[in-house]
Amino acid sequence: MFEARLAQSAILKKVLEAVKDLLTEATFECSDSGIQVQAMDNAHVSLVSLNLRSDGFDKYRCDRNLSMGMNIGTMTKILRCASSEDTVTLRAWDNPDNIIFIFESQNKEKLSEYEMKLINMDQEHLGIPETVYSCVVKMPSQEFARICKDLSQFGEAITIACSKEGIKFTAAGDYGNANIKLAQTAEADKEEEAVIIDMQEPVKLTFACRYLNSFVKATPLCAQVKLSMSGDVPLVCEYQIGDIGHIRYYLAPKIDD
Amino acid sequence: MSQRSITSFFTRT
Repeated sequence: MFEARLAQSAILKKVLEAVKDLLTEATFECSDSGIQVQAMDNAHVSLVSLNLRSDGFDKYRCDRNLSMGMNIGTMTKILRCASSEDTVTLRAWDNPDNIIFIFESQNKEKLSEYEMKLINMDQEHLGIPETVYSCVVKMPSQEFARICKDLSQFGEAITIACSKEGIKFTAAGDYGNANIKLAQTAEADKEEEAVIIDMQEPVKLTFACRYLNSFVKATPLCAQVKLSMSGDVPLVCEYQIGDIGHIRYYLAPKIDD
Repeated sequence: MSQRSITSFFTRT
């Protein structure tokens, strides 16, 4: 049997909102250690890696490893039926055809059950090598979302240049160009407002706006986002999910033809 | 500019 319970469905609701633009379906690998999802978007340009540790759940039981193929659109619809304060329980039997989502209101007076059919999926699992990145930037996630949105008006791609002094975002298009520079924070009163740059060597990489704007849908999950970059390797855009895990987005850089 | 597939950066397991 598999059963995982969260005291508040808000986290799971936010996780679904953070992946639904990129993924139509995904396999949820459930084991004793937790739930893992690794899936690419349809165009195979980006990869989403989600990790929810079992110890972060209020109740977690997984008698045997399960691979459950889920339709992300349906799952998003189901999670939207839960109130943020509802308790959510995911339940499946061994060799399941279905997964059950159970929402219970705080006063325990409303109990909703949604059963979703699982799908058989050919899955391609990718090994992600351990990488030491040239630049690792931590910055407020809302600021990153704002920059991606603002610069998307000017072009289809954003160039990110990172040096010791700061991080510069540039977009250029037919109507003009724009750039936004953020300096490393000297002294931040609040940790979540800080811009912190850990640089081994400067990098300059260009990424498609479309994907960055999908990644920032994870903004409600965490006040800070971590961007890890090295020359000619995928960007890693990471959001912590409370004390339970993280979501990482990998995006291949654009290259000159 | 062109876009490489993410699969070209990682190994299939």
